[in-house]
Amino acid sequence: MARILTIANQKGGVGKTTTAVNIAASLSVMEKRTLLVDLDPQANATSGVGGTPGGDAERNIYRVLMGEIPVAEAVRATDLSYLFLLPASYDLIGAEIELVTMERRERRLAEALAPLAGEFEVIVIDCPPSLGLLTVNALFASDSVMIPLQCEYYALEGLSSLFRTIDRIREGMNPLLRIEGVVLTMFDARNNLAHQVAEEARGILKDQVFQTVIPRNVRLSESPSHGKPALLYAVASRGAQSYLELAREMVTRWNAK
Amino acid sequence: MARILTIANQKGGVGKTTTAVNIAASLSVMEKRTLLVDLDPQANATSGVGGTPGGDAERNIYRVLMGEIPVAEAVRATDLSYLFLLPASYDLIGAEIELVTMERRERRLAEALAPLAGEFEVIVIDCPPSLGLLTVNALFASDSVMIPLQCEYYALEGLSSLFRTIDRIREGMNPLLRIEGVVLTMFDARNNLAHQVAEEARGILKDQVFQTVIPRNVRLSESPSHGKPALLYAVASRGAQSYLELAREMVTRWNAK
Ligand SMILES: Nc1ncnc2c1ncn2[C@@H]1O[C@H](COP(=O)(O)OP(=O)(O)OP(=O)(O)O)[C@@H](O)[C@H]1O
Ligand SMILES: Nc1ncnc2c1ncn2[C@@H]1O[C@H](COP(=O)(O)OP(=O)(O)OP(=O)(O)O)[C@@H](O)[C@H]1O
Ligand SMILES: [Mg+2]
Ligand SMILES: [Mg+2]
Repeated sequence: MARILTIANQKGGVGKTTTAVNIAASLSVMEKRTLLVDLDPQANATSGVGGTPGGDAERNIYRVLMGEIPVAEAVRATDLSYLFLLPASYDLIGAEIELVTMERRERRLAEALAPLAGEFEVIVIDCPPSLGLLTVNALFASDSVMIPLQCEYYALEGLSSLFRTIDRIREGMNPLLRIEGVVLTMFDARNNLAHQVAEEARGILKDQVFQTVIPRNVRLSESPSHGKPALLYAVASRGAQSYLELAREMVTRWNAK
Repeated sequence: MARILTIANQKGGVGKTTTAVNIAASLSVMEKRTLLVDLDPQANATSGVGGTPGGDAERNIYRVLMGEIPVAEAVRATDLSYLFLLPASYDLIGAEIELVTMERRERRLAEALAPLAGEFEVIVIDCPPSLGLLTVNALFASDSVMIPLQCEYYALEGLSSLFRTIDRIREGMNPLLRIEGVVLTMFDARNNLAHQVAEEARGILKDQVFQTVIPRNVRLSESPSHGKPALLYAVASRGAQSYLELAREMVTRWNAK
């Protein structure tokens, strides 16, 4: 049975897509069959692994959510042999409004992914920067949620509404939803604010914060322009190495349980 | 009659709030009576000028949009004598879903702000990172839209869907909506990617890109933790100065017409 991991935070630009793409790539080089699901209308995770937004011949997550095609038809291979992609399309923008009036509106992703449970070891879902119906669908479908936290003031402010939403999902729809952990991103050691935010986050969240910290590293922001995860674009970079380390830390926790 | 300016981009973390807060503050020290409207459930612009998310006694933009209180009751003073705030609250998260089934759902902000048109010279609206009903309300109510563009690859990718949405609003609802301009943000001169993105943006968008470029400057990310715009926290910083320059460039264009 696949573990389903959502990468979520309604604060924008905190590193959700960069984390989803590079965690999925790191898990795949540990030879775990991994599916990256792009649930963001911006389709950044799709282009981050070299996919075409919209998918080939319109085979994408939007059409799966709308029940027009079975999920298996939308799954694509990537440059990494154990990594597969379920691409997003721009018309996902309309999905939030369309879902409002649909039956089982928050379960549609869980039901759509169910046929794939036996085919993958891990499913990683990238979310848009909001707590709307797309993110709710992802949290409903997931075993756990990983929260990227940019080491900035506004990002810390947003944590409480995210935890409130996670609690709401746990009470109502998905009682087993766990917090996989909070990962500090874009950490710039020269910057006082980054140290302050990191200390405050560890103070409040204790061991829910991963030991691995993702540094600000220009290779991480360059790699999407080449359509590659960092470990294919600049494997020796601190950025690529920190995500390999994060994946190892997460898997070690899984094996320990 | 107030000029209404929306700061929008569905890409997250590109500097929408930082631009809204610091442009509004810069306009206010030019002694233009300015209202900052926070339409983002994260309420970052509210805390960026020292306000309390939710407003005093629940007087905020959510209750104004729902028709529960008149807009004048929600307007607050700030530390700057010509700057006023219309605060956001966390329950704006639910507004997108609630608005879907309401009458005149995309015009509610325009109608709510109408009574204030004579009281302010400029109204600046900060938006959440999405193209949902809150951002559509802002674009419907506005004379023009300013687009912060982070000098990164993913941010450039997102421009085309934003322009498509602006065109849609222009055709359907607000034919007079102009593009105020695209402002390059978090520009790090040591970083090749930033130069590449800036060149590409100027190549495609030509003089729609402001001459003023906002540099990456730590004072801009520190000032929100003090509840102050940069010109009150560190007026001599390159960050604060670049926003004063941007406001001057924009006002010069207004006076030239
Ligand atoms: N550790 C890092 N070092 C340097 N740049 C980074 C790092 N992580 C992410 N970036 C860059 O910062 C920007 C924001 O990251 P990203 O797009 O992954 O965030 P996001 O949370 O997915 O954004 P959105 O809210 O729009 O979905 C991107 O341009 C990305 O390339
Ligand atoms: N020029 C700059 N230099 C350094 N830091 C900046 C700059 N502009 C913004 N920041 C910081 O980068 C982060 C993202 O900026 P901001 O929150 O303004 O973006 P946003 O587009 O409003 O994000 P969201 O999509 O979540 O609304 C914030 O922590 C902010 O303090
Ligand atoms: Mg993203
Ligand atoms: Mg913002």
